[in-house]
Amino acid sequence: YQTFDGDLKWDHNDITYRIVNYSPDMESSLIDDAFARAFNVWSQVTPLTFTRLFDGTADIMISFGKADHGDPYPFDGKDGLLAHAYPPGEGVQGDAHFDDDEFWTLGKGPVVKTRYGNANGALCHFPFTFEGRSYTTCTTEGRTDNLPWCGTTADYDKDKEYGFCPSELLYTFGGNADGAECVFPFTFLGEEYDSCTTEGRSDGYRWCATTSNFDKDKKFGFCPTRDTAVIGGNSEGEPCHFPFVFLGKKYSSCTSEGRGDGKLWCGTTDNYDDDKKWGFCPDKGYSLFLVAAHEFGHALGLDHSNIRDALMYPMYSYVEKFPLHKDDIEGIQYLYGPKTGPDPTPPQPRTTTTPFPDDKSEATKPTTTTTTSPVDPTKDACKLGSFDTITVIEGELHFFKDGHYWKISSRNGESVMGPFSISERWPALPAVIDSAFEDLQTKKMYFFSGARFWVYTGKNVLGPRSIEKLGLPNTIQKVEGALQRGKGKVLLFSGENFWRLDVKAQKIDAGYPRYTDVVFGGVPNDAHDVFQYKGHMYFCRERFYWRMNSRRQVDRVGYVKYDLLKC
Amino acid sequence: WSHPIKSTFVTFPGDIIKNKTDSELAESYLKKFGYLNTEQRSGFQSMVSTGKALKRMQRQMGLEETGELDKATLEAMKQPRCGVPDVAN
Repeated sequence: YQTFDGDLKWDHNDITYRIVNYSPDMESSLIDDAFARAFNVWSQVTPLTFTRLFDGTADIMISFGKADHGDPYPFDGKDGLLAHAYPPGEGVQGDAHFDDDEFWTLGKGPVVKTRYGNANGALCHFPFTFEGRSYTTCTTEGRTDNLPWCGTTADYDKDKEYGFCPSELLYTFGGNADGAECVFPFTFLGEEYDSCTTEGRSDGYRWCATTSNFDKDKKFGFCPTRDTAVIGGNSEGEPCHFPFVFLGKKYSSCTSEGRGDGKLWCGTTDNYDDDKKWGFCPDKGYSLFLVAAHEFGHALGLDHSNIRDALMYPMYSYVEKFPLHKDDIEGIQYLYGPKTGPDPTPPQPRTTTTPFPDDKSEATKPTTTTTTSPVDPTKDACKLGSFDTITVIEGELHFFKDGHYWKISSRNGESVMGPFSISERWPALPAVIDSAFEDLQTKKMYFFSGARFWVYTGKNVLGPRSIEKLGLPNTIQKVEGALQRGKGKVLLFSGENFWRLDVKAQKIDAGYPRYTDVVFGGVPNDAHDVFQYKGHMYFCRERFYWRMNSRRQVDRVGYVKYDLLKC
Repeated sequence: WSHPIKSTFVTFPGDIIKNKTDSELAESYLKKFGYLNTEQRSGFQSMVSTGKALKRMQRQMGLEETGELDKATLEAMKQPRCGVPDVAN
């Protein structure tokens, strides 16, 4: 292994990173996941931790760009250079740049995450069968609205599971239109456009207006790449047109003719000779995870290795297994030392006398069941890394963790009080509470744990009931957060989705679930506590919170421990 | 029917990658990744020879150190890779 001259390294172990923009090749959640996994490769063997920031300057700023992208090292179109990163330090140092003229995948061809449909956002299954015919790409067959779709199992005819594929007719990303779909035709600088365009931009990214008149409304978003679209060339986003004519000859598939580099290309109109419109054919692409893991190695202080199987070897090759070689591990541990301490373990369920929930036993009853652990006064909320849930009860912020809770009261100078035993105040509840909220109209307390919920009215309790009774799908393992939205409406969060509960009707409203990242852009998709406090919405992940104002702008990212618990 | 196909190479509009000869490709590769550079030490400039640069590149890539632009070296230069130079400058 090699390190940079002077053994450049970070002077702290809690590294932050920020994803500045996204590639149109993959759904943003897949990109987030690839980067998170790439960081995890390094955090598994060092004491380093990686925390994602959503605004401001992070140690490692990650961006996609094409050709000249703002630093002295331009990219070179498809293939060749894939990415680069700078060694640790201030400013551009530590940053990682990815060439968006590449086709970014997970290394084995297009990765198409669906939206809507009935497959809960599953990936397309290629090939899939529809009406007896096999499809290896998304298709508009069987639809009249021209929306591309795919089967998410091998046999749509049998399983009927499907979702919609990335398309500008369905959504955009980035821009300022909250992911709204393109509106065609739209007017830009007095001209009318019937498809996404790169006009008006110097970075080569395709965009569209999300109203019929950009000049007036200034609303726009970037167009996601369809799985059938060509890469690069001068027709990015268009599908191949088969057959097409090149030098007077007809081609019905991609060809390398006319090129010295052997790359497959196609015409995107029926005649290349007349129109000169072309692009490279989609291939397996490059694994964003593997390339990112390599680049993050640079961002942490590793230079190129000359061991062919090492992750830090300069050439790309696809591997499925854990990508770190002994040489990489020795290199990074030379800089930061080995990982110390045990891996975090999930809290063990406590012994409880509460019977397993039975919907037949739904009745308001004084309860006699309890958790049995005594309160340990030495338990310090300031020493806890994260909480099971955080919520406001009677105007006081409550922090729940493993059978106990703490509270912060402005009446008490905003100092932490507790620990208190959950079982003493709410005897029916289990030790681990995933989410809770107080219905502001009735003052009833709703508690969620796993797939069950309880409703406390004073000392009387109803439940446990199954969350399916509220209309939540049985695939949900837990409700992770709750936000009060006006009178009698509460948003319930789980995974990447949220639902709106009509508290009075005790039913989920129609039109849900919705994607959290579409409505609440800039907060972690995997927040484990979501709550409302003093007019702000808080999304917590591990020991950090993202605070969002009523205009849904993230206006602060901070530590739960210091800012909320006042430790 | 076994006549060799005579390929015609064209310049594709919008293509950043230009057709280069092997020696042009090698020279730009060696320069870009730090093997062939003008080193400045105490005001003295020296150009590392191409053969020496090729050997250094071959050693880094685990190739036979011939100092020649052989087929294996040329193939390695065409592989997709990280843009960080192999030799710091």
